[in-house]
Amino acid sequence: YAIQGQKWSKNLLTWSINDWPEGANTSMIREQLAKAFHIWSEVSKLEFQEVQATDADIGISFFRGYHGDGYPFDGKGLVLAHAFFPGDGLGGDTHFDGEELWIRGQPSSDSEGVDLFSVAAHEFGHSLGLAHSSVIDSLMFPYYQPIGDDLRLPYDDAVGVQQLYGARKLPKWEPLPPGTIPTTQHTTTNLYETTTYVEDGSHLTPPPDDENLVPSTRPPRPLAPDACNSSIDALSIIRRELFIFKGKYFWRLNSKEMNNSDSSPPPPPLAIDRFWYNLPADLDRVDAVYVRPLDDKIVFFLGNRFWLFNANIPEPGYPRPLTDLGLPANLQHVDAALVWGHNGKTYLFTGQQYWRFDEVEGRVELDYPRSIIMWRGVPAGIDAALQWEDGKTYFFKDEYFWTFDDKRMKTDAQGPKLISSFWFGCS
Amino acid sequence: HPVTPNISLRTDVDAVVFLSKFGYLPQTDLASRELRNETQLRDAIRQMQRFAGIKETGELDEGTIALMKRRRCGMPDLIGSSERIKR
Repeated sequence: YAIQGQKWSKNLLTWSINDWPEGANTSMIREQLAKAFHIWSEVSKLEFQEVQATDADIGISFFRGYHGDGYPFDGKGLVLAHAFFPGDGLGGDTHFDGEELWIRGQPSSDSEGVDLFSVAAHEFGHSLGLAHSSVIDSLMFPYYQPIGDDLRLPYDDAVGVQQLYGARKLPKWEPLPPGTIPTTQHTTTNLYETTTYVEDGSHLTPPPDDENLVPSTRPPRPLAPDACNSSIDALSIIRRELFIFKGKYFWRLNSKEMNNSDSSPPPPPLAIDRFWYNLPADLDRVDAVYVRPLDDKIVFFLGNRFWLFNANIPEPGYPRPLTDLGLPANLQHVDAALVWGHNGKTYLFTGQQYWRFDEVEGRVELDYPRSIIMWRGVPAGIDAALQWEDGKTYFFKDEYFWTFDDKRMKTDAQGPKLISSFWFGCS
Repeated sequence: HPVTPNISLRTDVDAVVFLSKFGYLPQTDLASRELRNETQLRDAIRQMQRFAGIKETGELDEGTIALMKRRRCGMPDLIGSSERIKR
């Protein structure tokens, strides 16, 4: 899934239909739209309420051709609808092409029409802050795919909306139906059991010692790192979100949530290969990552190679060897990469050395490497480095981080602090 | 210098419009299509094919054109380009 960056700051959202299509079957339309909202509220903490007001959070309209938002419709076929990401004004609004024949369910072989529920369910994902997903079976896949009347949100979409708004609590252990013999593989009808992983992270608790309770279907227990008891491998701010990498996993943190002292515990990490495709299948860690200041593309360092991504789409022609960057052939890995706001230059660190990288030339500068001693107080062999949005530079090693004073060129006198408390909010 | 791409874009689908509209080519270049070079177009097509899960040929082959004709959502596919729509 892909999060666009904006989200609603409340969990109860109102919706209204502002412009109807010609000859509308109003009850069918209202029913299908309500059903489309329901599949999102079923797995998240969101709730939706239909109102008769033009200032609802999500305004729904059926328009033809040019309709004043700069995104004209094209008549029957191709583009069916669009929606705006969360925000004021047009934010959250959903527009359907009024020239399509909107129907309930799938058309029969000798009829035509577009299933309103299928399209609305997808568009409401945008209204909630999700962008298109390249997972073909997901609801947020951009191409129209008819879905069953009883659709439940696919896993990819469920994790996406839960990342934004949290998961609705679901019973993980359910009483046996009367007369059923207890087994360890009792299957419940709760298709969203997988979503409990998102809420509870890797800490799925063992079943209670009660023979009347049996485990429901659940995914394999992931061996995910614990944010409150862990070092990190790499981190970077990518499109306004902080991505922290550890082992095969990464955390994706919203800076506003991080700065909120009342924020809940850190969300569980996600598997790197579920989002960043094309990295090695046997990847066990990312060495370093940074966002190129010239074009916002993302560079990953793994061993003696590097990969380039545009958003989460891998660029062709990668991986390439570190030597393409002018780094020595015997260099086996990069510890950390930092775009330093003090001068806008990119720095690559390994062991006791660092290089300054010229983004325009695509190579490290001539009189490097230099000794890390230049960065007074920063230990050799750092794990990661970052210029945070507070303007300060941070270096990470083991379970600690150092704040660096860019003007005095030395680390903060207070010494290293615990990563878990500042970056993950652990107590 | 302007470069006329060798890649055939003369199909019944306007591939450049499609790629621009859905975030694979910068929209600002719509008025100067001839300035695109072949590599840029092939990369955009390949990226679009990868996103849709079809064979990455970098060509406007039958499967790609069929995909471009499929009914779909009007929002762009890439995160960066999707940010443009809100403005």
